[in-house]
Amino acid sequence: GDAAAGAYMVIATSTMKPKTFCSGHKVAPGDVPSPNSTWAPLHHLYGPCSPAPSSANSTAADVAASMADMVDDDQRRADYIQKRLTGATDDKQPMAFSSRTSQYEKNGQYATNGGLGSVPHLKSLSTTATTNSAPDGTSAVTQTVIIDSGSDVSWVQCKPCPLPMCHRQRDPLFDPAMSTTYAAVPCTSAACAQLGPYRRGCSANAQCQFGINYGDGSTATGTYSFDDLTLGPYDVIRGFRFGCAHADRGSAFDYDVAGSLALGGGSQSLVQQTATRYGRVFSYCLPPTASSLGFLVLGVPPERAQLIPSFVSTPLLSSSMAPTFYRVLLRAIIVAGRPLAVPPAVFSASSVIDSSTIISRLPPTAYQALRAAFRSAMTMYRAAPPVSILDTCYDFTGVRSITLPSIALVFDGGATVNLDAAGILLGSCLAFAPTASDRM
Amino acid sequence: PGFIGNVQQKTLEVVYDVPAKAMRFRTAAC
Repeated sequence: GDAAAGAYMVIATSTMKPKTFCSGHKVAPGDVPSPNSTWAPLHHLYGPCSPAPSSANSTAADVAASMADMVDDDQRRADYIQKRLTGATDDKQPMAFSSRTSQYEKNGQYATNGGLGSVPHLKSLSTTATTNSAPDGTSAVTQTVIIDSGSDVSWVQCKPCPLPMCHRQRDPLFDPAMSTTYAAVPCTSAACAQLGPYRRGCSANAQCQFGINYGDGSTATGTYSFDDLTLGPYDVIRGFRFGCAHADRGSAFDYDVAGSLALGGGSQSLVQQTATRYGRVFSYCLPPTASSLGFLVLGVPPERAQLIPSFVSTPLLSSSMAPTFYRVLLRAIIVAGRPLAVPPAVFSASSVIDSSTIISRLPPTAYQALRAAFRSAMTMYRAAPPVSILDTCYDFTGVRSITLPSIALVFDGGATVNLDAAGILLGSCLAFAPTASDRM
Repeated sequence: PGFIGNVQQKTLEVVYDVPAKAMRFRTAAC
């Protein structure tokens, strides 16, 4: 009866494991590529939906150890964002992509494929290559990048990018010399000045240099550049500004991705660069498993208007102190159909909403109430040791289906969002953690 | 601040509508 009322969900444990094949998109009206927007598939970095899936297998022990590493790295990212929001003015970005290379960690981030540049086709190329070419006889070079709504400067590794100054990547290195539409940003240009804290002087030939210092000490440096970016099947963003990295030392980028697509609120981000065309509106859907696909959309194509009634809305807050980050106000949490008994004042601080922070963090008073309600609904399962900051974990060995209490987040204005089962557990642990203080 | 992490965003369509100062959500979108 509770399940029917939406208070609980019954999940077959088999559905929580990635399949060996890509189940593709769950398509609703309007959820298809459109000439009026930029629409691109979004996938886990590894798994059957990735264009270049990994063949590596992980043992259960590997997964447990790597999940702890992933959560530790995520905490560093969260700490860094909190520092930025207190007014710290350094130029570090909140990257917490792990320097370790386990399978589990790689599943904590989401990637999309973009085409960069225009490479002239030789006449001897195959029919397939010709089919992919642009009308002017050139084609883009596919690059797999992490999407990050918590940073502002996009970049990819560019030739030359020797190891170990750079990291291995699955796609061929982008070669500016082979692109007919590539240009370095001149040092004296407005685009170079707009780099602000990410500007790193000029090269000997007066090309604008960029540098990003990530929160964990990693860096990416190189030449700030223009080239055409193709996202999805229809649209080309001409003169996209991005970092052409020739070194990303100390790197947190052991992922074999080409770089990062920045969707933050700062002036350098893709969102701001495409403001005229797409009106500073973008959306994404993160897939529940590595065997399913999500999407990234820039703009609002008219055919998506029919979806509007199915959206709930809450005010989006921004801060001139840290324009990179997007924030919302959480007002209440409902567990198994019952609101937590938490004074509204506990939720008075905002929450950063971010595509690359993995675990949600709540004020301690709210977290403790959530944990108590969740544990009380999960007493039929064996408890398991904590994993890093995740202190509510279970041993589901031998369990064929899990009865999970529903969790809904209620945002300012009454927007109530029911979490998917994939949004409640990370591995076998409740995927929430507390902040350091209710007063943060 | 707190955080709304990417685990909790799974299967939601999350719309960042900057000019309207609105964040929109749609469940079971992917």
